Amino acid sequence: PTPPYLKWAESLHSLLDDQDGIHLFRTFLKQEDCADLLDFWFACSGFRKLETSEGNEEKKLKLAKAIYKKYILDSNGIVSRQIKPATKSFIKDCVVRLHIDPAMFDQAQTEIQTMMEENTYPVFLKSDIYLEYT
Amino acid sequence: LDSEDDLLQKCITSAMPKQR
Repeated sequence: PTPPYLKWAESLHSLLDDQDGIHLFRTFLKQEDCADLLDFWFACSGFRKLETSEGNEEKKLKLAKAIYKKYILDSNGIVSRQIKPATKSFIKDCVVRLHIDPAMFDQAQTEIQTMMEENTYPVFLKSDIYLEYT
Repeated sequence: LDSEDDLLQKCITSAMPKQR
């Protein structure tokens, strides 16, 4: 069978589908001071997965606010700088109007994913940290 | 009640793949 670390080189999704891959990629991003990109990406997936059960609405609102505050509000943050202004105002609008939707972070997540696919992921595959691991 | 950071951390962890 193909060793996991070779699969990681196939696509960003193969990398993010593996615990060890995530761990190594995050260590690399941390060195580059941009681990927030990965944390945000997972936070968006986790947010979408939250089930709509009773009592969850309050939790969702709290979580949406927390994601907004941590990654988007500070315009100097690594995540905020990579998200289009229109996308940021859409999310802000959702939070301000308490209009919480499971898909409210989807566009922002896509933008961060594209950035990782074009930038940090290929650099990771050429990094010492990955090469030493393999 | 969970603090915002705890909530965020749990959310991030919940989206990660489970142990092989």
